[in-house]
Formats: sequence, C-alpha cells, structure tokens
Amino acid sequence: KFFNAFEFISSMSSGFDLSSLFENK
Amino acid sequence: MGCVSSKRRKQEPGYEEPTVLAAETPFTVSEVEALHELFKKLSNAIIADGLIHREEFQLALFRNRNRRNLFADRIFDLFDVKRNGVIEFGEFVRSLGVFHPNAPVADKIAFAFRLYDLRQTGFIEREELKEMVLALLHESDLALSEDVVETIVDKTFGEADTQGDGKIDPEEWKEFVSKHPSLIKNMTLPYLKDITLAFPSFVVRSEVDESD
Repeated sequence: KFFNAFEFISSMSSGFDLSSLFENK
Repeated sequence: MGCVSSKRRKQEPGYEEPTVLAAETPFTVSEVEALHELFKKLSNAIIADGLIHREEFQLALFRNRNRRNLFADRIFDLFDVKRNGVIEFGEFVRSLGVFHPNAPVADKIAFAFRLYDLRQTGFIEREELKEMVLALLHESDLALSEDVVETIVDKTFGEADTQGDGKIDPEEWKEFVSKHPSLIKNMTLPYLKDITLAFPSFVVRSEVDESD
C-alpha cells in the first residue's frame, strides 16, 4: 500500500484533532 | 434580562452578533449562541479576558497548557486571523465553520493546505512535509530511520507534485485530496452538528429574539 505522508500526519497527530475542544467542557 | 446580558456581551473584546456570524457560516443563530458558551469556557480557562490565548487552546486540546504541538500551533495561527496572538469569538466561529459537516469541501481543502503550508509561501514544500513527518514521529514516539522518512516524503511528493517543481501548489493539492479524500477527514467535526445539545444551558437562556 502506498504510504502517504499526509495521511500519516492527519490521522495520527493529536494536534489535528479538534474534537477535544468539545469534550469534557 | 436579555438587554443587560446583551450589553455585557458587547463589551467582550471581539464579540460579534450571532446573527451576523450565522449569516456568514454554516451555523444557525442558536448554534452560534451555543458556541459562545463553549468559547466563554475556553477563553476564561487561564486568563479571564474573553480571548483564547495559545495556552488556553493547548489546555483545551491536551489538558496541558504547556504541551506544544506543531499542528495545534498551526491551527491556532490559522484561527488567529488578525495575528494578534489571541482568538476572538468571531474568529473562533468563522474558523470552526470550516469544520462544520455542511461547510463546502473546497473550504476544507483550502484550510488543510494552509495548515500544511508551514512557512506560508503559498506552496507546500518538500522540507515542510519532512518537518511535519518528523514532528509527528516525535509526538508519537514512533521510530523511523532517516532513509524511511525520506522515502515516505519522496513517494508522497512523487504523486502530489504533478508538475515536478519540488512544491505542491493549491491546484495540485486539490487534485491530490480528490484521490485521497481521507486527507480532509479531520476537517469535519461531527460535534458541530450537535453543538446545541452539547451546551443545553444555552437553550433556556437564549436571548437573541428578545434583545432584537
């Protein structure tokens, strides 16, 4: 499978996941 | 009650009327009001000034005000449209609008491009991509050799940089995303569809109609 650097970054970076802004508030 | 509260809100720095923000974003007026509840919590977490500082943004994302992260920093910088070091309410709502499930895909693609364009040159350069891969490896404690990183970056660039000029422009990026739609998966936050449910306190305190 082609190893896509952008997919790697977007799927794994916690800083990219804004859902935590809405959790436990 | 609505009048007093409305005056208080208008004194908040960067406060903008929900009706205006709703007209410019995929949010309804009620959803903008609910986002204001969230914004108040985030913007008063460390410094009670009604503005989201970088440390407050980090605290909300990681529960740690000191945890720096390249991608969180980039998102903060993009939200901070005025580039004055803080996120105001209007900036918060307009930026989150891009993450709404109903926001245009073109907006999501453009936002992601700007996110990856670390040095804001109008292109995603090979060195920037490598820097981001290395930052992610550091963040995740994964270990990959320099050769493997170079190969990953080369392969990705080989496909995305169709003109072969060593940088990815917005058109090439758009084409690349169309082949790999999962690249903008993080650009959609399902929470935003249920924001009024997440902040039900707003529902009984809504004052848009009465203050108008």
